[in-house]
Amino acid sequence: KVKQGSITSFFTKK
Amino acid sequence: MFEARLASTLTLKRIVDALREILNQSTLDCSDTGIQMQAMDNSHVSLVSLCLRKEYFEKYKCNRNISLGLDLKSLTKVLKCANGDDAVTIKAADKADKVELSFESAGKERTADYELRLLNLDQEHLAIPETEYNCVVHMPATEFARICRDMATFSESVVIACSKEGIKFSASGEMGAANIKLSETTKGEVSIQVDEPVALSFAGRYLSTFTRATPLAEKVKIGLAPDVPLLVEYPIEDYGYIRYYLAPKVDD
Repeated sequence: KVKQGSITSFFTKK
Repeated sequence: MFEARLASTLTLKRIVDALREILNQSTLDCSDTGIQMQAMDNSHVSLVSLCLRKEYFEKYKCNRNISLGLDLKSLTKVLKCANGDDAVTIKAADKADKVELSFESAGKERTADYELRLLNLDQEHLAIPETEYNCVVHMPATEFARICRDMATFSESVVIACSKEGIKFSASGEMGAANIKLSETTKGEVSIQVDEPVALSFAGRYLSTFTRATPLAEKVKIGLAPDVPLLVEYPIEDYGYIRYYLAPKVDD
């Protein structure tokens, strides 16, 4: 099954 | 004190059009080097980053850093009051709770001033890592918009596969399947640099949203690397850009 990734799992908080 | 003047309101209208489908509200961070903005969509699937260097403006003054929280719907309403060829000046005092937009007609015979209330937005900033994209493709922005529109007819998911042979967009659904492949052209309309082939799956409706920026640029740059967000970049003349990042779909 394919699910949508989240941008926050790639780019982290400054 | 912040003051920035653009010779034409049209580009500002286009920039706001490119943002407002993804974002309702956003904070412009103004400094002496120019204006930056970064925000995620509500679902945290995509991120948009805007950069306008001060050289982009006819006049630019920013004595101290200032953040302008704007409601993009309201800003759009104000911009509708202006003609595309009006000059626009954006002004805000230090610690102001409003921003002023002044429009001056091309013949200078009509001026109109509007005030917009500023919002106090609590926006988190994400660090966007420097990424070496395995595949970098430049193509006409209108071509990319057309492909995204055509893919949307077939499926919500779009697979983008890039290799030395070209870049291929695929979508398949109940109705059937679509495959569009672009090869590098000798005239340079389409350029494809590939270190390693990459294939990733993305949500088509986000791609379509990004193409709202099409009127801003002749060409769009697409960056792909395994397991990282897709980059879709529209340059704004030589003085800035809108970059969209889209998280790929992943195997659960």
